Amino acid sequence: SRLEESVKKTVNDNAVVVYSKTWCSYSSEVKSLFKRLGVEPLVIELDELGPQGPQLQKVLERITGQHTVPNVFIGGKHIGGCTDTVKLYRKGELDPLLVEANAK
Amino acid sequence: SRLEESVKKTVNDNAVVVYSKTWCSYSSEVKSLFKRLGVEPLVIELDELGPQGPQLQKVLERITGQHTVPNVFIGGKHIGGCTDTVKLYRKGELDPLLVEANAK
Ligand SMILES: N[C@@H](CCC(=O)N[C@@H](CS)C(=O)NCC(=O)O)C(=O)O
Ligand SMILES: N[C@@H](CCC(=O)N[C@@H](CS)C(=O)NCC(=O)O)C(=O)O
Ligand code: FES
Repeated sequence: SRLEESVKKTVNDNAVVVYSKTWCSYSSEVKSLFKRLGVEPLVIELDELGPQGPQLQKVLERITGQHTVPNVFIGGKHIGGCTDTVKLYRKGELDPLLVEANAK
Repeated sequence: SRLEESVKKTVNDNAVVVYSKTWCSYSSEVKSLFKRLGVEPLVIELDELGPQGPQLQKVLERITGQHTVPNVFIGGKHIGGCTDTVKLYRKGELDPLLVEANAK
C-alpha cells in the first residue's frame, strides 16, 4: 500500500527512526538513550497524527510484526522496542549499528 | 465527591493499591516488582472501567497531584509512580513501608 511504501522509504532514508507516543515513558526512555549517545533520530509521534496514527501502527505491525511503541529502526533495519534497544546498548552492539548507519 | 470518598476508602482499606493501565510497560514494571517481593497489590486497571477510568484519573490527580499511571499507594499513603517506587526499593525503604502496612 501507499502507506507501507512511505514507511519503508522513511526508515531507509533516515539513519535512526523511532515511532513513539508522546506520553509513553518507554518511548521517552529510548529517545533519551539516543540523545545521550549524540544521535538525533527521526521521531514520529503516532498520537499526534490524528487518524493516520493507528493506520501507521497497523502498517508497522504488518512490516515488523510489532504493534507496540516505541518501534525503532537503524539503517533501515527493524531493531524492536525499548528493551531490545537497551539490551543492544548494554552488550556494546548498538554503537556498531549506529556507525554503520552513519548516525554517529 | 462520592468518587473521591471511594478512592480514599480503597487506598485506606488495602495494604497496597496500584492504579494502572493494562498496556503500559511502566505499570507492568511496578506490578511485577511487587510480585517479586511477594506482595499482592489491589490493581485497578483504569483502561478497563469505561467512562469511570478518566473520572478516576481526575480524582487521583485532585488527591495526589499526579495524573499519570502507575499511581501507587502503600498503607493509605501516596507513594508516586514507577520510578518513585523503584527508587524506594533500591534504597531499602520500600520494605519497611510494606511491613508497616501489613503487606508482607
Ligand atoms: N518490551 C517492549 C514493550 C512495548 C510495549 O508494551 N509498549 C506499550 C507501551 S509502553 C504499548 O505499545 N502498548 C500498546 C499495546 O500493548 O497495545 C519495549 O521495550 O518496547
Ligand atoms: N516517572 C513516572 C512517569 C509516569 C508517566 O509518565 N506515565 C505515563 C505512561 S508511562 C502516563 O501516564 N502518561 C499520560 C500522560 O502523560 O498524560 C513514573 O515512573 O510513574
Ligand atoms: S505507556 Fe507507560 S511505559 Fe509506555
